[in-house]
Amino acid sequence: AHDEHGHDEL
Amino acid sequence: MNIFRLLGDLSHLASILILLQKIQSTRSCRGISFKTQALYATVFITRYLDLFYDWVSLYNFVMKIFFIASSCYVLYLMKYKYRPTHDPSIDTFRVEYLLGPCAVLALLFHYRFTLPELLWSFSIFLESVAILPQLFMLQRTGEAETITTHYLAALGAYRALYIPNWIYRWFTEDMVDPIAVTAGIVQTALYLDFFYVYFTKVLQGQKFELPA
Repeated sequence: AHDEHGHDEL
Repeated sequence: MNIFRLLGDLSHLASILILLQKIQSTRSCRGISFKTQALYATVFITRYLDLFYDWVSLYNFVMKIFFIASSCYVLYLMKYKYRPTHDPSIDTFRVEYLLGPCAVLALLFHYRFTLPELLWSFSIFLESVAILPQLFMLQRTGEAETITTHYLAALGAYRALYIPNWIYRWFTEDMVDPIAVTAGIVQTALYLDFFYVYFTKVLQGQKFELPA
């Protein structure tokens, strides 16, 4: 699933 | 965070330091596409808007600030300090052919229909093709300074390392980001031709020259 906390990669 | 992503990010960091070193040591931005650099600045600014409202980690924060600041600094160096060394007549890729389709793709593929998420998607698609003006320029001139090829190799390595990172995250966190993965695979594929010449020539001590 797509990370619901936002985008943690750069 | 896993080892692939860390090495990928460090490789990205290294690529920018190599680029700055190339410009400062040769006092020239010859062989560097201003258009590609402008696209990268656009990528970072549109992607890292979450700096203002979303805290991920100190690492994440510092890297984002560095990428925005360094990409803007490179633009300043190219546009002002070393302007005479930049030849726009060989930097002729039409960036509107990239910006338009990326905007359309962002409207079609996104995780939420909000401005920051649309810009995030746009930045992902744009990053995947931002290197094209640079590769196009390389193709036109048929050669490159060795330090410029190290810059491109580090940049390509960063993209390549993100792929095992996604595979790792898929298994360990059950986390898949289809937009980033698809665009990332396309982006890495664009480097294959360059990597072939880099490994067979530059790393063997020869000059980077494309066959006529």
